[in-house]
Amino acid sequence: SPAQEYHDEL
Amino acid sequence: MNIFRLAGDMTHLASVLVLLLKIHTIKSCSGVSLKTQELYALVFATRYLDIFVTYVSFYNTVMKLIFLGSSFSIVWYIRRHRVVRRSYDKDQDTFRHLFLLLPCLVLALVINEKFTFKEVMWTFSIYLEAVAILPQLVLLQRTRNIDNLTGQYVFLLGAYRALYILNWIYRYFTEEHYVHWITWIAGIIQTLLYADFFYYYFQSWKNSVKLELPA
Repeated sequence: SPAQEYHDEL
Repeated sequence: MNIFRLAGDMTHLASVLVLLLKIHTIKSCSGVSLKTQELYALVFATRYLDIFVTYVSFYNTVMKLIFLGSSFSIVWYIRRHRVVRRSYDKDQDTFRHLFLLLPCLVLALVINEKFTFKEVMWTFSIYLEAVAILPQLVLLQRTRNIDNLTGQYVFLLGAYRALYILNWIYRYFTEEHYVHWITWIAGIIQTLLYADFFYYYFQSWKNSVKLELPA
């Protein structure tokens, strides 16, 4: 989901 | 992962280690804002809520554990350590948590990408991280007595933010659909907060004099 993809950053 | 992101993470890691090392070896936390450290502990706790649920990579999990562990250790040292806590500038470190916490919480409830508990907490952590350095900057300005390690700590934190912006620019051009206004705006504001500090840091470095912020 688009809301998830930037959660790969710290 | 691109080079800017990696360099940013390593700078972030270095900043935390510099601070922890200072406190652990010198047994002093003078010039360090407990308020800022508590806010960072909360930032990591709310951002990494799903640390054992959502797996991104081994690297991510290890780094998250390090950031959680180090931030809570620093808070523990300043509040509980028999020797360290005596060096805490309590009377100078008067910034109110609530002034930052409340607006960030309200903003996260209103402006987020998805209205779920996890996502709102994540957004809250992004907003809070953007302003969590403020008590530390205020303390630096008040005490005027900035030791090298505290100066390096703040410098490394600022560098980490600047590198993350380069990382976003890189990702924007190399990945599809990579547009994240919330993170970007919060991140840019966060980096701008260091602009003043950076200016005086480089001045003192250029002229090889002790770092001192104007009152």
